[in-house]
Amino acid sequence: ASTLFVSPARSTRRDYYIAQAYLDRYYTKKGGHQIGEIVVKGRNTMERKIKEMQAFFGLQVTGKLDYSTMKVMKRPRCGVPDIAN
Amino acid sequence: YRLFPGEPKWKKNTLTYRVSKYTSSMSHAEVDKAVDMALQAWSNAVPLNFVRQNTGEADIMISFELGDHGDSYPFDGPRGTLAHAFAPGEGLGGDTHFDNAEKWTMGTNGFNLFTVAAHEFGHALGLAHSSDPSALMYPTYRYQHPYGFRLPKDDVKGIQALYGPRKAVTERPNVPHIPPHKPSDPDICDSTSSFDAVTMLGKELLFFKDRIFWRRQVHLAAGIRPSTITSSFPQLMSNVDAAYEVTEKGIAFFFKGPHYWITRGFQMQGPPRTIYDFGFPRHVQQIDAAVYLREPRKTLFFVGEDYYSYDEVKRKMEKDYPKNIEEEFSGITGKIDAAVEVNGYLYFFSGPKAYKYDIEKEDVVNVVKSSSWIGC
Repeated sequence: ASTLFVSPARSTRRDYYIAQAYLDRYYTKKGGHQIGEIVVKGRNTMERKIKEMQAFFGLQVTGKLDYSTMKVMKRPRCGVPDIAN
Repeated sequence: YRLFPGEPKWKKNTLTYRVSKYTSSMSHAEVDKAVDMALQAWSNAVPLNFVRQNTGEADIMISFELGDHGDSYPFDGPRGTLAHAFAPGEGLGGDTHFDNAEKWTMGTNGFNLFTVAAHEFGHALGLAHSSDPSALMYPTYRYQHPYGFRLPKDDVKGIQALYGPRKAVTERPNVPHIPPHKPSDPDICDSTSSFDAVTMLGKELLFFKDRIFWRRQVHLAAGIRPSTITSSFPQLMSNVDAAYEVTEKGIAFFFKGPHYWITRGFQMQGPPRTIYDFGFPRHVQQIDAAVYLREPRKTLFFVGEDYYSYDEVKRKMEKDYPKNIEEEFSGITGKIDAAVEVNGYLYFFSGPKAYKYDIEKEDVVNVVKSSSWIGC
């Protein structure tokens, strides 16, 4: 997890869980994986989803949980996933 | 803008909606108002009509829920996720849920219900999230002032990609421009189109057009002012097809598509009903005009080139109808948009003309501009 943070010292474990829940809720296809989708477990998956979210919100695509990425994740929002299910 | 995979959309243009569970942080009336205005934000841009229901299963079921509420998308308490909605479809399709753990408001001291509802109804009509930060369909909350709200361009493009533009207001796909108080405004008076519906209501005459209606005393053409239909008839919202009042009973009937509402004065008397209650054949989907005749206590309904006669005493359609309008009402040309009886004369509104019809003589005795009735 710490490799996902730009400055691990400043980021709390709580942010990691916020990010994990956010990406699971808004950037994960529900209802099992679509046929033919190769599932990559672990860190690559999270990094890939972070990049997807950063691209959607027009943030710098780093794959890291930097300050501006965490700021967007903490904003109140709609519960419909950004990658359409 | 983005559409959902497969681009699900509603196949009909009249959708029913119902608020099945309210929140404790706003009054029912405030919730209803916010919901109506949020739906109207979309119906301004596309040819969709929304009819409120107070019971049973509606296309769009709206409710305030807590935590896990049975649709495999549990809410998460204050902030975070505010609401969600399902893409068009049967059953859960179109349904819209708000997190009741939030503080909902008509203003800014909490989450503005109009703002979130307008966004969610975008999903319920078939829009996914937009990555345009100025779009209503952007995923994160950004307060929108309900009054004077204008649907952003990105959302207009998205929703019209699904349903096409609403003809009458294509040029202005936003909240309607309320004409200035003096009805002599050229935009109103020069309009070549007629009224959608005209009726007596108590001692007043009401003229309906798009989202606006004008009220006037029968014998006084002064002080005529436009109001929005939603301000007095929230359920009707806009584009009333026909209306009439049964004077003796003090009740009025308002028609939109295959539905009608009953009012006592300005008070709605219950949910919409279907026009087949009157005995119309199923191929009739909409009424063009309706007028109650006090003498025989019958109501004439105008549908295309035909008209029907309904006996208000026996509460049933008369036999040997429909009949052809031009054969019966000589001198009236074109489709009848609206009709009303005033002081024993029948007035037919057809496009920019209003025909004064003498029932005794069975003939037209005068023709004026339709808009002259609202002071033009």
